[in-house]
Amino acid sequence: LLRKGDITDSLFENLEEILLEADTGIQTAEFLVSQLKKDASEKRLKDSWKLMDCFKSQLIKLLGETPVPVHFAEKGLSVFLMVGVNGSGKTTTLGKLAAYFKAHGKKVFLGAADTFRAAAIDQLEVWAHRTGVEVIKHREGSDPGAVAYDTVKAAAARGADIAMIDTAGRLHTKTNLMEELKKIRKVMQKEIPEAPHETFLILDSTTGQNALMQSKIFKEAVDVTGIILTKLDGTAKGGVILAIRQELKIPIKFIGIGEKTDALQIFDPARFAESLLG
Amino acid sequence: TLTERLQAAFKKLRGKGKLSEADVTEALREVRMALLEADVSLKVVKEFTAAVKEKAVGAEVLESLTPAQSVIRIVRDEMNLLVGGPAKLQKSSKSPTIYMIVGLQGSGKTTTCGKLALFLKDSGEEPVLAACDIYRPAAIKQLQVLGKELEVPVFSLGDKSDPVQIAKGAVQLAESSKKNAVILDTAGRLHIDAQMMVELKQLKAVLAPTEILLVADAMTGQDAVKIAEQFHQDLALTGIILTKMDGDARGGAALSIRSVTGCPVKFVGVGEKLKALELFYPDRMISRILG
Ligand SMILES: Nc1nc2c(ncn2[C@@H]2O[C@H](COP(=O)(O)OP(=O)(O)OP(=O)(O)O)[C@@H](O)[C@H]2O)c(=O)[nH]1
Ligand SMILES: Nc1nc2c(ncn2[C@@H]2O[C@H](COP(=O)(O)OP(=O)(O)OP(=O)(O)O)[C@@H](O)[C@H]2O)c(=O)[nH]1
Ligand SMILES: [Mg+2]
Ligand SMILES: [Mg+2]
Repeated sequence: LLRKGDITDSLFENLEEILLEADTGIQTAEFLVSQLKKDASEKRLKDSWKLMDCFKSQLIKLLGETPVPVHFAEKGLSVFLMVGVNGSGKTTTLGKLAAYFKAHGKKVFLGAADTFRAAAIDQLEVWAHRTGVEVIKHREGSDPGAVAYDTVKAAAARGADIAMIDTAGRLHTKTNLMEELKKIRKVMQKEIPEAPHETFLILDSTTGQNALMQSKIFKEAVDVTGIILTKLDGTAKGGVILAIRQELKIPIKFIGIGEKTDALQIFDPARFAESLLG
Repeated sequence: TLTERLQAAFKKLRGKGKLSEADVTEALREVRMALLEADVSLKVVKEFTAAVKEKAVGAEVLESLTPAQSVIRIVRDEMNLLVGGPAKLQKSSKSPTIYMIVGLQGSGKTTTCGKLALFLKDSGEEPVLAACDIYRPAAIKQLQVLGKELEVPVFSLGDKSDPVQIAKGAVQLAESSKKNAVILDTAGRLHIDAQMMVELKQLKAVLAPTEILLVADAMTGQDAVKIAEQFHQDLALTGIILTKMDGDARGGAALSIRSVTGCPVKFVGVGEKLKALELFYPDRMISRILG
């Protein structure tokens, strides 16, 4: 649609609409389109095909051209923490990551630190069983920090390569729950000062502009090091990630594309940009 | 807020008698922006601003209002029309009343089933919960934990049985134990997963639920229109429940969903506890969306 014929005003309008419908947000969409207009006149682009190519490479630059690999510990146990709002896909993604790292020859331990939600521990146990990894758990209602601490301790003692901690979903607006998350982090650092080596923010791609606020608050609270964008197998495009990249620079490391164990992919900015532009 | 933005945009139009087309076009740019920032879907924003334009151009600016306030009043009126009034949960004349709960993955269905069970109990009804999610790990257990907390029976046939059989079993349990309501918790699914949508159509065909409620996350973005359209087309929804309204998402999805389905928002979820279910208040929602 956008790649035929000459560059016209209506092309820029169509592009802005495509971006808006992809959840890019009005501020970012207007900014990107005005940048493109400037580029087009500076480079004297005449056909829309070249223009869209130019735009696509702008998007790829913004999304992060070079994939940022998972940050492991220099030596010894690597600790990864999963955080995010309710229902975004944390527990499921943890299961997928367990399978992923195990397939790469890593010994993985899981920590069932969602001690609050009904059957959260049971849910993680099914994933642990499915993927053949150990899970450390306490009773429902126990202190999540204690579970995180015990998981790190047990994983280190038993020579694991990776310990991954599942946490309860929480809205970023709940200050006490954000404090709890900070505490979980601090408690693990007693055992391993550099932990967590990755704090993954799990974002649901059907989320609108609120994802930007979620990212801001979670980053401030627990220094998010990577984003995992889930449910991209739906029709939502996750365009809000552009604003998140612009303002917060957090790398997107993986995407979730389904409910099965293997429905996890390393983030590919080119594919994402293609899909965004429909 | 939108009011402030309109006041700023209209600074130069003091004391005019009618709203000109130019004034209105200027105002609608602000309205469009505000609605998009609030996650209202683009198609709905376009329809809404067109409706406002029609009412606003040539409209008299009342003595007591500024031009900005006049536009705001028209916007609010148009929103009130769109959002509609509060709507009650329906009850069937033939017991048990069957409530079918559907929606995307992670939207809050299972938790909402628990909340609805409590709501019904508090209203003097006697609900049974049906564990029709046979896919998600520990989904049945999750519902059983909630049922135990509420002292509401949960009917399950495990995760190797067909959801239709489970639902029928729950109805039989309700009938034999003199309960008058059955709440069907279904698995989260994508609206584009044809096979999974067929499962819901079968459930509806066999169980004939009185209410089919779409549970949607208040933070849903532009996709709300596609989701709601498909679910409505496939099932003829009777109502909407908007969850996680205790967050700071503006909730424009409510407008989008209401607009494309014509269904009323019956409840809002305002927390993780089972008590955290409220009736829907249209003006609160409108204020939230307009900022
Ligand atoms: N289609 C699809 N569904 C997903 C994806 N990731 C997770 N889900 C589903 O989303 C729902 C919620 O997933 P969970 O893993 O329980 O989410 P969570 O963030 O741990 O939820 P809480 O712990 O309650 O906050 C489940 O039904 C998952 O199967 C994905 O990439 N695609
Ligand atoms: N803050 C808040 N959290 C909620 C609300 N409703 C549900 N949740 C949380 O959202 C998460 C997902 O809830 P579930 O009930 O498991 O969602 P679901 O739709 O059944 O998920 P699937 O069955 O996997 O599709 C859980 O952490 C719930 O506690 C709400 O109104 N407010
Ligand atoms: Mg979880
Ligand atoms: Mg559920």
